Amino acid sequence: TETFVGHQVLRVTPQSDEELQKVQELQDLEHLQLDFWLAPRGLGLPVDIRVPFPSLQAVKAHLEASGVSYSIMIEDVQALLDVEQMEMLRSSRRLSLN
Amino acid sequence: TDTFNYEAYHTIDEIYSFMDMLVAENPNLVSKLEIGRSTENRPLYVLKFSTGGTNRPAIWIDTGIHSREWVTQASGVWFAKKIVQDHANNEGVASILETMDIFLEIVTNPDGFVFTHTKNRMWRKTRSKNSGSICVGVDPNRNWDAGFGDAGASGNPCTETYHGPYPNSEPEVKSIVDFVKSHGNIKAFVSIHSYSQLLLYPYGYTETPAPDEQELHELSAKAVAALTSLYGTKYKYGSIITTIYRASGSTVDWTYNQGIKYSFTFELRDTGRYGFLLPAKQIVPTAEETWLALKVIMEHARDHPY
Repeated sequence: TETFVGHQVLRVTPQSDEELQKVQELQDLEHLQLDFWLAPRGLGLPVDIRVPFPSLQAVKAHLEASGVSYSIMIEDVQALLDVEQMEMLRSSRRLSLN
Repeated sequence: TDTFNYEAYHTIDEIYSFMDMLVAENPNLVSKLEIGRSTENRPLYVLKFSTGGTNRPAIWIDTGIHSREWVTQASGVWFAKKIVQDHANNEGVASILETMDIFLEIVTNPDGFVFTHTKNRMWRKTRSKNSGSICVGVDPNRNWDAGFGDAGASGNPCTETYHGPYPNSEPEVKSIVDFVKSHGNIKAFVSIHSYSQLLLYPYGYTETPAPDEQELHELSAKAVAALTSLYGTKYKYGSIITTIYRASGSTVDWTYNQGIKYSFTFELRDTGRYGFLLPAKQIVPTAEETWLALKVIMEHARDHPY
């Protein structure tokens, strides 16, 4: 099973054509293995990118160097998945008891 | 199905068991059709809700074509139970069922769904092999014969929006295509995705407005107002290409071109907190609010025969 330890989901909201272009450039950088949860759509519209841990520094540097601000939407994807898994287990146990 | 936990995510086996239970409990209303098999030979089940009659006008709803969008399959389960409850209590969609059938495909991409449970929670595509590539899967929402392969889809099998080698190459798509064509009387088609809180209508592959754009826009406004009335969840609406981006080969563009006027696609919650990892406690509120919008669309289809 693939784990997502240290993966973050970054939210970028491009405010200018230059910022939009910088975010779009990320889509072409295949080696970073980025997963665009929300792809670039236009100015003022959020772009959500799941960034594997090894690519975090490069992505943040790319954005910061271009003056593109971002927020961290999910700090650690695996932590959320662990919670989700735990809840499913709890639920199926309850189902068996029923 | 009264004791089923609708506030939790479930595996495909649990969902398929739920469907069997629902059919067993309501033999005069619900039946289960197998419309085909997936790439990995899993059955593609559709629940049919019908109070009788042959080849009545029908409404199609599908959830989970993108496998990682778990809130959609979970909402599909809730919708199924809700239809049965409304019928039993003679409220809500009961009046729709007097004249129309409802088809609901809860796990539209079963191979992908199983893969999200067993190997990779973030899997979105089908699980078909691509000759000449080590990358697996096709985006089933770019695999329809509507602007297939144009801008707004990728020809690279390693991308999330890979359109596949040819239209309907994915059995998950082909099965629906065959079903819709052979049925011939589907009047509304709603394909449900997550996330970003949108209600969209054709087109995605062209900037040319759909001939029925004005009616679809007005209907979207009504549906979104109903949705928002419950918990205040804010939705945007419009055509796919003007509201999000160019997307070729998408489901509802094809259904619209087949003459299904009321073709819509939803993007359910959330915006900016959890994405595809929406906590299970939000399943029921999401399904409840979506249901209000669905009801508006279904009632409109019933009241505006064409």
